Amino acid sequence: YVFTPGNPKWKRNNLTYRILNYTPKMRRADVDEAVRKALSVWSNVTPLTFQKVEDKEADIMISFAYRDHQDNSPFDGPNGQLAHAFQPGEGIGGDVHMDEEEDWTKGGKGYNLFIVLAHELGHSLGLSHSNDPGALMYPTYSYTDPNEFLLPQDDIEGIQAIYGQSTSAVQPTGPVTPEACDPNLTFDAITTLRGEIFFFKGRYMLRKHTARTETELNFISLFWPRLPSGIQAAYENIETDEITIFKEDKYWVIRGYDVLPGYPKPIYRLGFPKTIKRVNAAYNDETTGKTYFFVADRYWRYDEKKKSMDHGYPKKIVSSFGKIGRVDAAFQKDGYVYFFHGTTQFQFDPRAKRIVQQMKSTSWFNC
Amino acid sequence: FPVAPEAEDEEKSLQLVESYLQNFYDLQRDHHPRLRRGGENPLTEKLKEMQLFFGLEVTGKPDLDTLKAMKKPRCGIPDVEQ
Repeated sequence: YVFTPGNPKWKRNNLTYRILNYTPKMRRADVDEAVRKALSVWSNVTPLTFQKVEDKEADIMISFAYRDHQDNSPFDGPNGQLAHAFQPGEGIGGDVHMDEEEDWTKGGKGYNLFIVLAHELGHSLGLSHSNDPGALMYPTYSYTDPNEFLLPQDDIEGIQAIYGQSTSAVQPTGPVTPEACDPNLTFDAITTLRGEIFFFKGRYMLRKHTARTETELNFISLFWPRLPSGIQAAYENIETDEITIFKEDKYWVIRGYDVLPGYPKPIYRLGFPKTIKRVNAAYNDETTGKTYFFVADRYWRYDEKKKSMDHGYPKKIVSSFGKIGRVDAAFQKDGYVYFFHGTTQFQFDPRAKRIVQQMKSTSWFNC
Repeated sequence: FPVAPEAEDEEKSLQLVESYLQNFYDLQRDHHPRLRRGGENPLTEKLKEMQLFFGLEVTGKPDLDTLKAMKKPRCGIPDVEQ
């Protein structure tokens, strides 16, 4: 996190805000809700409070503006610069200006008003741009479902360094951006996808092409805005060029950027008993066309052609794959299956039916 | 003759790079030609600063990843002190 040069801050904790005008692209009530929620992002983690006022000057004046709006920082029309805000201070200090020519929405289409407002309010309170790609104060727009939004740890530490901690008994903490070479890095799910490998963690995915040294970090929502964060299992069916994503008792089938119509579906359509509430890991064996699902200490085998579970399952993981414990994530590459358990990774040879190597979970990232 | 598409793209990219660095990385708008006194081209210097901020490979050149980052919708506040 970065403070605004000169460390400007509000001298009071009880601040006021006013919405000067409304964008015609959203219902007024949705704009009010987006503003209220964006302010609570910061009041939830500090002693700050925000009171809405009408018809008088407020500390933070929020407005939608076009191109040149007399503050020496003209907007540039659709896309590009979405909004800006001023550091704490009298007059224009703390004010937030939204570019009226953007497609403001309350969902994943266009630009989510709540997300952009929450970022700009960080400036209104004295924060500058952070170079943590997962931080709310990172300069470029990225969508997160507002219902799933958690203020990242980098932003919490930044704003608390200015205004102090929250007054609530339990101090809030936020998600930390995964780093590829963090020795403690574990994964929620892993899948291959058209020759690359996607490692899922929280709302992020680390994308690795074996021919490139660097690892790309993105939000899952960048490719698939309709997917939730925190997915639990994933596998690629190379024959159909689809990946299947699991979270709790639902699954999605994706081709390229598109979630196929009719999804999510309940996992019971695949033949799981109702007692199963989630899938921990999955991989598809390209040679046999069978998909292996791992749940707690057991696994199922699914026939992709017959579209049904094979008989005689579930079986104990240890009976077929050895002492690999519970499986967090799995994928198959070049004939070997890679099982991830915490920070440990096992390379399993399905032909020899034994583990041939044990590595660290981060071995794919050229650390 | 119509300008070859590649040259046109290059011109556009250069304009994008310059305006991005002027808006967000305090690249001075050069209105008066000045005698260069050696040292690095200010644009290259600012480009490196931007690449470092975004965790891109610091090449000092407007490569594809850098242009991709510059085209992303973003906040209008500069990334460095003006």
